[in-house]
Amino acid sequence: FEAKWDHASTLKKVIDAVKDLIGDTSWDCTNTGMSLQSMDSSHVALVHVLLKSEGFESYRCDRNVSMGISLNSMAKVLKCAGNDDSVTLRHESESSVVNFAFESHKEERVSEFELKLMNIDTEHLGIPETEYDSIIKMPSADLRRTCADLSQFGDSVTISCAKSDVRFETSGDIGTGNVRLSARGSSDKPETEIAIEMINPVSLTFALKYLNFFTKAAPLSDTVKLCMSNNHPLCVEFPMPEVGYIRYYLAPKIDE
Amino acid sequence: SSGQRPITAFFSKA
Repeated sequence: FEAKWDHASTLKKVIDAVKDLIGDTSWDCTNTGMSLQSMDSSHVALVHVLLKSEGFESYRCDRNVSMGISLNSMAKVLKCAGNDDSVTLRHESESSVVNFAFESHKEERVSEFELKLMNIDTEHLGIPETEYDSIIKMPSADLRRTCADLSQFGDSVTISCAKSDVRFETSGDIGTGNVRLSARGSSDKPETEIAIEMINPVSLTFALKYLNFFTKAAPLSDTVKLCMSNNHPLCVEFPMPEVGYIRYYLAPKIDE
Repeated sequence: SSGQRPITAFFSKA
C-alpha cells in the first residue's frame, strides 16, 4: 500500500476532525481509497471517513489492508509535517508498522516516521440507505457557531426543520436560547447558501457535546449537510469535493 | 428529561 498527498494539510485536518471522538481505529485501504468507520466510546455517535483514491496524487493498494492506528499518535506524526509538505504513507503486507514520509516541495527536507500498528477489533455497522425527511445545507461555520453558542445554555439542542427555516433550541439552568436560520440563496457565493429541502417537517433532539465534536471538521469544508428523519440518527456530512467526505451519525435523544 | 439511545439501536452490525 502506498498513498501520496501533495499537501499534508487535508490529512492533518481530517485527523484533527475525528481524533477527539474516536481514539483508536482501523483505516481500511482498498484500491478505491482509504476509509474508516468507528463509533465513539459510548456508542452514541458513528464516524465514517472516505478518502477516495482519485483525491491522492498517487495511490496504489495491491492487497486490501486494515491498519489499526491510534489517531492521537497519527496526529503527533502529522504535526511533524508542514502544511505544504507532501505526505507519503507506506505499508507492506504483513508488516506491523506504517511509514510516513514528509517532503518539502523544494525537496531540501525529507522526514520519515514509523508508527506501530495496533490490533483493533472493529465491528462495522451497516448504515441503511435513507430517504431523509429534511436536508439542510448550510455554511459549516454557521453550524459551528450555533452549536458553540447554544452549548453555553444547555446540554441538548432540538433541531426543528420547517419549509423555509431551521430552528435550533436549547434550555438549561440559566435560561434558554434559540437560533433560527432562514433559507437564503446565493448564486455568486454558493458556500454561503442556506438551502432547505423539506419533504416532511422534522424535530429531533441531540446532545450538543457530540455536535461540538463534529464541527471540528468545519476547517475541511465550507459547507455542511444535515440530513434528518424523525426517530432516526442525524447525519452531518462535510463534503470534500474530489477527495471524499466525513460523515458523522448521531442517535437522537428520546423523552422519558 | 431525555434519554440518549445508542447508535447501535438504529444501525445493525454489518
